[in-house]
Amino acid sequence: MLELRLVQGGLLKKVLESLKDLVNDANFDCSASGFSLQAMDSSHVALVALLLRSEGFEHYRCDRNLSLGMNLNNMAKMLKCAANDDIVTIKADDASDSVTFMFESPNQDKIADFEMKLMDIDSEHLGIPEAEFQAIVRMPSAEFARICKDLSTIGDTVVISVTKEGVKFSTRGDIGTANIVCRQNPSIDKPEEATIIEMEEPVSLTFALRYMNSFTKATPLANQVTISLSADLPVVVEYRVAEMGYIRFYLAPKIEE
Amino acid sequence: PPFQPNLHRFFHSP
Repeated sequence: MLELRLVQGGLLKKVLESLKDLVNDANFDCSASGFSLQAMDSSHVALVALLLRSEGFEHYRCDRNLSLGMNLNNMAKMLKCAANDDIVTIKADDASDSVTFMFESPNQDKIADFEMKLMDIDSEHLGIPEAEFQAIVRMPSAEFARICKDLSTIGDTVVISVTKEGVKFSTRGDIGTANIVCRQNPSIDKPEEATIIEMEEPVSLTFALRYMNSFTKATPLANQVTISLSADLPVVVEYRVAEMGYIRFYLAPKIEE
Repeated sequence: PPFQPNLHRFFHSP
């Protein structure tokens, strides 16, 4: 028996909106510690890891570990029927082939339940080693989204370079080139507008903008995004999900061969 | 042009 009640149901709506274009079908893994997901895009170039810790739910009951295979587009369709301030409860029986989403309005005057069929999904779980990153950039998520969107009108790839001077996003295309440099800015008064760069060593990596733009669908979840870079390793683009967890996107860099 | 490897080059199934 699984029963997860999330007062901030809007968070789950935003999580699904940020996943559904990258991944079609995925297994949500439920355990005593939380509700999580790891899935790759169809080309296995990008991976998303989601964790919503059990403490973040108002009520969290998970009698035994359960894997719920869901079509993320269909799940997003159902969650779109919840209002942003609705309380969302996810329910499933151990042997059931369906999951129920219950939406309650904050003053309890409207209660809806939507039942969705589950799927059997063969998913491959990859081991992601703990890495020491050469550079970690924390910046406003809206600024990062704007940069990815702007650069993708000019080129297909972005070179992200971190030096003492700041973080530089560069692209080139048929019509020309573009470089955007963001300098460190601690923004003491408004921490959500800060750009903080922790650099062990300068690093420069090339990524497909198509995926970066897809990751920025998570922008409504968090004011800040963290971009962790190391030479010859996938970049990690992380958005915090309130106080309860995170959504992390991994993207393999392009390499010269 | 640079080559796009997939994630299996970096991460492995446990």
